[in-house]
Amino acid sequence: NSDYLKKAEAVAQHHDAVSGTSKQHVADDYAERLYIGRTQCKSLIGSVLGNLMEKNSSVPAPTPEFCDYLNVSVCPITENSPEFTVTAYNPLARAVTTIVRIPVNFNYAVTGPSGKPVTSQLQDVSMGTKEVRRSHGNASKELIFPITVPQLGFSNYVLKVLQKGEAKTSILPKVYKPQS
Amino acid sequence: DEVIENQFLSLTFDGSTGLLKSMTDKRTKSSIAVSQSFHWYESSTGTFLFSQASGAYIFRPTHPTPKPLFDGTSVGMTVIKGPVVTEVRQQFQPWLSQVIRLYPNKEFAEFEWTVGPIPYKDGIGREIITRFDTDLKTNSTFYTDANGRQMLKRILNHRADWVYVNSDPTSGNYYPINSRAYIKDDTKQLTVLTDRSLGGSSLKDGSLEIMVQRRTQHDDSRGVGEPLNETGQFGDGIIVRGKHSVLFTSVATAAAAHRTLGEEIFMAPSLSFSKWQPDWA
Repeated sequence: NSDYLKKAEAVAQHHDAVSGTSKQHVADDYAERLYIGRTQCKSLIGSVLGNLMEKNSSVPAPTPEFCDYLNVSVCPITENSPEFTVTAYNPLARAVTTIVRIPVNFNYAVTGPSGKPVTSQLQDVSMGTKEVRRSHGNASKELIFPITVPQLGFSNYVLKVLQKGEAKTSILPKVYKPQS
Repeated sequence: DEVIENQFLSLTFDGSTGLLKSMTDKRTKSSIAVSQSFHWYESSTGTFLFSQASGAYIFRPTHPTPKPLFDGTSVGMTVIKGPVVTEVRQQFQPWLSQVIRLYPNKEFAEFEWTVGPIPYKDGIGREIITRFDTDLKTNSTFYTDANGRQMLKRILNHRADWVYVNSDPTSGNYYPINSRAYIKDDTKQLTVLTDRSLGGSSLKDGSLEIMVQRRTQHDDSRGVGEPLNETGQFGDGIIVRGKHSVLFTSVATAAAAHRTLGEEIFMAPSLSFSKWQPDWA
């Protein structure tokens, strides 16, 4: 089934999918085909990443899961887990440093690929985001931190919930609400 | 006035309205006055002389001047300043908000807009744009990409390869924006990179507008047979969120900046998650 996405993409080359001029039920069908193909691809990519990670570890690596709705701060794993690993894969042929935004409900210590702590920023999810996601997701906060990923490779960042008294690497931002 | 800045950019916001007021390139110390806000075109349902309605195929506004979505008082600005990101949250309408972000060591400003559900109960089609109004002297010229590759020069009310007939002053000047568009004068350039294919134009000097979402209530009689009105899972319309990455640079450094950034947006790292602690050794 690993070529389903290829076929779904091919179907979506029809002119009404490219231009957005299909009837709504046809657009829904295009979306469903792409979703099925994407789900299979994610499973395949997850297996590959899991195998690659296992080579570097004495601990068996599970298959990583993807979160489609990170843009609205929804990710069941990060919202509810005291410990988890973020794996970033970089498809570019050069190293990239970027910022990631993870939906959480607690404060976490972030450890980078070299084992060193990474500075992060913990802030409230905006009201707009809460409205957008409607009934999905329960994260009240976002943890924001920089990641660096090598060319055509991956980096693991480990997040562990902070216990009382533990040194914080995350910094709470200052919030200003100017009076109009 | 409120200022947010990083090593490359400084953005000044009007303290009373909360709107963006100016951008400064800190390397060249050059500035532009820039106001960014949202507007909407009312979709035409056709006129006595020409029955063409705005719909899935056709963009035809009733009036060439869009209506503002900023009420003229305040966008209810909240500023959050931290070590990883500085952001300004703006609320234009109950269904329209935006977050403007600056990251350390990044040349661009990120404008994340959230639009929808677009009101529809009054029976009026709405086509929402974001617009950057600057003091750049652009001489009726702007640039859009051809599928993320060559940047093509566009001139208002003009085509290089056929006689231009001005059938609609607004949509007749709209072009596809697949990855980026820019306006510039002799020394300064404002580039907007999109995260999806959109349409846009520069209808007056120094201005760059990009349509972010449309909800029409009439079929345009071009074959689709229904209005462009996606009602979504909850039946009241969809909510759309997207990002524009905005560069303000010298003309000389703009191409290197937007080519590099465009690549990073198009092939961004993919994130996956596991409940697992790897062995560092």
